Amino acid sequence: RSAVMYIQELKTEPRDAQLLSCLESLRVSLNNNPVSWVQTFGEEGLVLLLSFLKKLQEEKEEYVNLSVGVKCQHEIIRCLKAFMNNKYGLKAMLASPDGISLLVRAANPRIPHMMVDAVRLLSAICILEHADNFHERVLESITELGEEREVERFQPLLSGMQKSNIPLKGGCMQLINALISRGEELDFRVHIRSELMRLGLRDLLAEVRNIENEELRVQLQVFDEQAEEDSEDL
Amino acid sequence: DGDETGIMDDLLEALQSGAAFRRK
Repeated sequence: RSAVMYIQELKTEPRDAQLLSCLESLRVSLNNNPVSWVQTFGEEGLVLLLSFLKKLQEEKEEYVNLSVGVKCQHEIIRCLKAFMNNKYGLKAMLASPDGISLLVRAANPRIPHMMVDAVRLLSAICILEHADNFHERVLESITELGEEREVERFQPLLSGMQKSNIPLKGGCMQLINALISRGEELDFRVHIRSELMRLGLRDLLAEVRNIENEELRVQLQVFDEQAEEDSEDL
Repeated sequence: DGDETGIMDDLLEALQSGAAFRRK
């Protein structure tokens, strides 16, 4: 199918199994076609994907792990990753008004396998070298969602760390490291770290250190080294 | 300049290996 055909299909507002099948096939196409194909899918396709994601996130979360809606949300996150895997797509996603905030909402600890992918994409956005300081936009979106739900802004990250899913623990630590490491001011980095520690990261770290996993080991080492360097500077 | 591909894969790899966090 051509990029235009996917756009046409998405515009018919498919639901459930039909939407899922369209998204699965779209993800394969986004991954395997040249950038020109992604460009044809373009901003129009991106807007459609984001609006489906938004609608699905707003649906009731009953029986959340069983629903096709959750599978569709996860598939959209995978499509976004494929879409953003080139300069054109990445720029388009970052220029979209609610792309980052929808990714932050997808970092939902009740859906651990989707949260892993969402926190990884957010980490990647944080470390982009760009005058727009994308890590600040990620942090702003995290703060806004916390305010909206009247919970501590880093609570979803801490909840993710508490899940038994080891890649999720690694992904959450990766995002924590990305947010802290991109802060230019020592005060900022110390503040974020102490906010996380106060919220329960200290106890969680003690537990996580006993898990034998290379990815997690790397992230814990990064976290410790950065904290140590900052404490020396302080 | 939209032709560069694999950007996200490279960023994710640099994050996972810790290379993204090494001070320059």
